[in-house]
Amino acid sequence: MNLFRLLGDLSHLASILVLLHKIQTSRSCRGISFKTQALYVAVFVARYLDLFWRYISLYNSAMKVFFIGSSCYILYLMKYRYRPTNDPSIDTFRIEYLLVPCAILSLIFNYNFMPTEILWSFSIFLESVAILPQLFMLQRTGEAEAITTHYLAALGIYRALYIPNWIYRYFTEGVIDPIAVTAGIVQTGLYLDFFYVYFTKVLQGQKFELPA
Amino acid sequence: NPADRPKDEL
Repeated sequence: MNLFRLLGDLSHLASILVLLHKIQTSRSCRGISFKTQALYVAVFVARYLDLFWRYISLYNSAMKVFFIGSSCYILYLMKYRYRPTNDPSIDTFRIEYLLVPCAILSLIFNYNFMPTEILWSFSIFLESVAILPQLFMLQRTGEAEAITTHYLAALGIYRALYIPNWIYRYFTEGVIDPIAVTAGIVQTGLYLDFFYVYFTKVLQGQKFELPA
Repeated sequence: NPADRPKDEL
C-alpha cells in the first residue's frame, strides 16, 4: 500500500458517502443516473466476489464488502424509497453499447482464460466507462447540484490517484498491470471535461453549468 | 505466468 492508492481508495469511499448524503438529506436522487449506479453494482459484484476465496487483508475485504453493499443500497434507494424522484426519461444512454464491447474485450484481454479472471477484466473495462450514462445525463440537463458535482469529483479523483500508484509500484515493486493501467487512463480521461468545469467554476463558488 | 497481476488493488 502506498499513499496514492490509500488516498485513491479514501476518495472512492468519500464519493459514495457524499452520494448517500445527497440522497438522504435531499430525500431525492434527482440528477443521479440509475444506469451508472446499476453498472457499478455489476462492476463490484464481478470484481469483488473473490472475497469468498482470496483473503488479502482486513482492509481489502472490508472495502469490498462496503462497495458491494453500498452500491446495492443506492440502487434500492433509487428504485424503491425515492423512486418518484428518479426520472428515467433523461437517463437515456444505451448501456448495451458499453456492456457488449466490455464483454468482448474481457474475452480477448485477460490474464488467464478462466471465468474469474474474465470477470475481473470485464469489471475493469466496465468501470472505466460506467460513468458515461451519468456524464451523458449531465450533458443533457446542462447543470448539476453542487453536491452531485462533489460526488463526481471524488469519484474521478479516485482513479486519477491510481495512476501515480501504478507508476510508483512499477519502480518500487516492478509490477505492472497493463489491463488496469490502460482502462484506468481511459477512465480518468473521461473526467477531464468535467474536472475543468468543476475546478474553474464549482470550487470558485459558481454553479455547475455547461455552456449551451 | 500471465495471471500474475497484483491482486491487492481494489
